[in-house]
Amino acid sequence: RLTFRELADLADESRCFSVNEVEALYELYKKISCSIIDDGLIHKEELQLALFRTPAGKNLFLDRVFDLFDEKKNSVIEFEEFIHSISVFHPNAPLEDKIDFSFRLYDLRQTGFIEREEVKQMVVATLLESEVQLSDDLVEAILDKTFEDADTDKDNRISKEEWKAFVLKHPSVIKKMTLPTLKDTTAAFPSFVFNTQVED
Amino acid sequence: KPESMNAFALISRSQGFNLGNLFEK
Repeated sequence: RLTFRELADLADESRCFSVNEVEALYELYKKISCSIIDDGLIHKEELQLALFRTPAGKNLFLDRVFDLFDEKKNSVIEFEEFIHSISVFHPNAPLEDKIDFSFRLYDLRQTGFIEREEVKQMVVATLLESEVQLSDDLVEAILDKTFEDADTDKDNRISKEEWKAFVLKHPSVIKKMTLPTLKDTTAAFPSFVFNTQVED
Repeated sequence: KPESMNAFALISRSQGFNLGNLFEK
């Protein structure tokens, strides 16, 4: 159980959440972190279970999301790390943070660029996941079109500046970086009301 | 649709990137 000071510090740091909302997110965190291994920390299998409803299988995006949430790189997501990352998904979080997070997510090999090979890998993974079959020619055509648009200096990789310009031109590509639910977290997790340390 | 030729619009549909699922009851 977190102290009021810890909750208040996390709320303060997040710049998006109130203390009550951090408490509500703690309820969600506890639920996920006890789903497989009851140690109060989120392991990759638990994040996978929460996202896919199954702990089995391998998913490229899950690996990247987990890696970004796991700031200390100790193979678990602590509550503080959970709040740090999830706050980027708040509707009021700065657009700059969302652009930065999505860039790091797609920069699979963490080279500071989103390379064409990485984009292909993610397209293929998404098609596999949704059981859609496209010919290799069509995938290459999609990549050609995307890079024509995003890779303005034509070096076959997308820099952070190019990514920013691309996102501003096509805001829908980071639509998933905003979770409207986070604006009303306390309503989504009413159970926290019974545990709250904050009086009205 | 023009979006269908946008690799990132396609990628953003992946379930692994759909954190909204965390909030599903």
